[in-house]
Amino acid sequence: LPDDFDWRDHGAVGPVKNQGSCGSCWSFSASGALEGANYLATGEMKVLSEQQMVDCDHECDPSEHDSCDAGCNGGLMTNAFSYLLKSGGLESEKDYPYTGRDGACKFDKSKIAASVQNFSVVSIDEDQIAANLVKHGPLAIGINAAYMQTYIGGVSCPYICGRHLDHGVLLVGYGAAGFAPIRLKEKPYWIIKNSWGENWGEHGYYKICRGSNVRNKCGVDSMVSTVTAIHTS
Amino acid sequence: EEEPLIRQVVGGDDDNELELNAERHFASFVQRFGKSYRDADEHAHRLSVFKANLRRARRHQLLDPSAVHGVTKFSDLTPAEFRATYLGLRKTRRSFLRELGGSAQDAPVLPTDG
Repeated sequence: LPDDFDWRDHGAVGPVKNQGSCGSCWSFSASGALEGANYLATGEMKVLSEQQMVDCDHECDPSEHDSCDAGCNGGLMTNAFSYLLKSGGLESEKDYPYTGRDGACKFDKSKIAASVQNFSVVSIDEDQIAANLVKHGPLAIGINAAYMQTYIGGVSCPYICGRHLDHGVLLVGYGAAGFAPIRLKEKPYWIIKNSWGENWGEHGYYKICRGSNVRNKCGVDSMVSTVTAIHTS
Repeated sequence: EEEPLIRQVVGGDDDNELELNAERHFASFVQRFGKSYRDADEHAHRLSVFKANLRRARRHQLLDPSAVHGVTKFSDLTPAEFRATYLGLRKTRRSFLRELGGSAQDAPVLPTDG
């Protein structure tokens, strides 16, 4: 495994987006993972639609039938991948633009820009997470966002942080050590793409510590899924 | 040197400093993020939420010294409003683990040495 790795350096990460005041983080996490997988499969970065999932994906959790994707009221990335397998794929942002509100489904199968081949769940093992990241591209992850409302920059590594997950984001890379602005303390970290616009965090990104002595900080290792896209010429 | 794990997280006299400067910080926050409020009551309410979030950012800074915490575009929202509006993950890890045998399958173990 390389000491540092960042898919932004290899073109597999689309632009930072903004979910607005809508609980659709799950669709941004899922679309970001498919954008990366589709780039690896086709060599082309296509910016994909979240609104199609907000409007059309009401897929339910196979082990919890009362928990279904519900647009601005929340969802789950693996439910979204299941939906995309069944729907045939995802339209581009251009063809199905984001409104930030729940709407009627306007999915047009003839406009599919990317399709899911399969998806899988990565165990709570930071080496396995790093290996899947390097091999399959950016990963859809859950996290506890308690410290993110006030986060401005640096490597977040709270002494105390809950592990119940309430936000879906995209893991795009990792660093061996990052100097924290306030204290010159080196901490290996994950690089996370958020969906709150570029005027939040570090140009829309968040860094959280990783490593054996701070494993699964804020639950970051505990809901990780990877998706592969169908190869189209 | 290692951080002392037990830290004083409730401010002392810098509460007064924070109180004094909160209105100034709030004015620059409103301008910087283009905020507008319905009426004077709403403005006053958002100022009080903002003050509470300044204290919260200070606590976060003490509990998370390797990051920088402070005023963000969400500083006029209570934690509950923030969670309800800008997050959106419906599940906890517990139900996620149960799914491992469902439609989502385990990723094969990948080699990580060499």
